[in-house]
Amino acid sequence: MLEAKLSEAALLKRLLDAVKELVSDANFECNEEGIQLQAMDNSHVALVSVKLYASGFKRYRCDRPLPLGVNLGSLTKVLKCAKDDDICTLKAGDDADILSLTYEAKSAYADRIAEYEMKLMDIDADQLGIPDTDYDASVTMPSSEFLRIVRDLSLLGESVRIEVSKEGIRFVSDGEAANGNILIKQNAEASGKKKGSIEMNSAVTLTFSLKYLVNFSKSSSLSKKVQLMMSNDVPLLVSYAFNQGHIRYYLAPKIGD
Amino acid sequence: PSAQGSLKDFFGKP
Repeated sequence: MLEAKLSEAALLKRLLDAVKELVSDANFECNEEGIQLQAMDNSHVALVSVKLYASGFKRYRCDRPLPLGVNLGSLTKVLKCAKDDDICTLKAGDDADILSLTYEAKSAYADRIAEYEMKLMDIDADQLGIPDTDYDASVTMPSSEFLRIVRDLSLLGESVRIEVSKEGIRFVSDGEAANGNILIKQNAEASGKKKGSIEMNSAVTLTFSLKYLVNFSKSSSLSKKVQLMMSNDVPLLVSYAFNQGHIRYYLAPKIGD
Repeated sequence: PSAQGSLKDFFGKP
């Protein structure tokens, strides 16, 4: 059985927000280390990988590996019934056919305990092996800045070319009617304050669909920083780390530009 | 114009 108690429902709400438009159904793989989700979008362009460490929960117990097949739309609805600061407990039996969620709130006048149950499903999803990659460039920046850049450029065109060079990192969008490019320079003062960093072994140029990057940047509510890992001709890794775990996205580049 | 690559070209089955 699984019993996992989170100190705030907001974490799950934000995670669902950051996943549900890419993937409609996914297995939450629960084991003694924590809860993990890995799923690809229907078009096989993007993959999302979420990890919640057992240590990130107020209480965590999982006796044996348990895949919970979740319809993310249904879970989103059930989580909407929780207040952000409610204590949230997830429970499932070994047969994994029902997920129960309990929300506990202490208000000034009374204690409220709300219990919800949702049906689980069998999901036959093939897990992809993600190879360990030594990336040529690693860029860390404020997640709000990344959100702004991809959102702005998505107004102009449907793809973005990302160039990492000695100059810094440049985001370029060539639309039919307008184009734009944004350069972020490695700034000694900024890196001293650890606002961001650019590390590069060799120059990298890659082109990606902006709609996915806009989607990924929904994770800005989970972490103040985002890390972009890039090598020529391999998928981009966009990683957000938070206290209880991480969410990572892989995005296949556009080819033959 | 560029074509969208697939993750299946990069990530194999475990």
